[in-house]
Amino acid sequence: ADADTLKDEL
Amino acid sequence: MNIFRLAGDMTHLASVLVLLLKIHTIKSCAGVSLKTQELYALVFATRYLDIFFNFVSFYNTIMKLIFLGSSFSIVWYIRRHRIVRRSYDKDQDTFRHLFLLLPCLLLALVINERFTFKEVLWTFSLYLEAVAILPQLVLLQRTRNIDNLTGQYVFLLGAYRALYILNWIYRYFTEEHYVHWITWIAGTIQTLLYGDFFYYYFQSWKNNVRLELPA
Repeated sequence: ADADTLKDEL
Repeated sequence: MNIFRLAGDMTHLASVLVLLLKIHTIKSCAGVSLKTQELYALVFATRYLDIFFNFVSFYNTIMKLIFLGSSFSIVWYIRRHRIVRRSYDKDQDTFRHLFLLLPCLLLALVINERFTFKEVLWTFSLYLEAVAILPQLVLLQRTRNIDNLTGQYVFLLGAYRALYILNWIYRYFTEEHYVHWITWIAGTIQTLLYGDFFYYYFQSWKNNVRLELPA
């Protein structure tokens, strides 16, 4: 799991 | 990228364009809360800190630039534009920034995924975005005559948030390890704040009368 998953959202 | 996320982003984009179009063509910012616009500018500035270091996609970078550029232009128009600034009703737009900023900052310092500078600011931007619409909603309630464009702006913003929730539900079921409590809770609270507005917006639309919020 990547903690940055949501960082692809605006 | 799923259809809900794309529709959400496009609705968000449309809301900003509607507002810019209103300000630019009518040269008026009547009914628009400068407080909310300043908070959004801060939201994007703190969330998109990584714009030059963390490349996600061309789409992502362009959208981030648009949201940063548009939010700061709107603030500039209301504060500095020779004609537009005259239509700003300072006496009605009285919500205090600090009242929202401080709790969001404290909460971000305590509840975050990782205690790093970037991560705390990113979390702060989520909390602040959740409540940034409040000064605008308060102003709408005080303004007797809400013009169509301002009403549409707030409606589009609310629709964008609702579509993001559908996007999270979709991603939760289609992607592995997709659990983000902070984002979901902040995002859900943000969407709920529009509930009242949506109700009166649809009523006015159904009855074909001018949008007016009860005092």
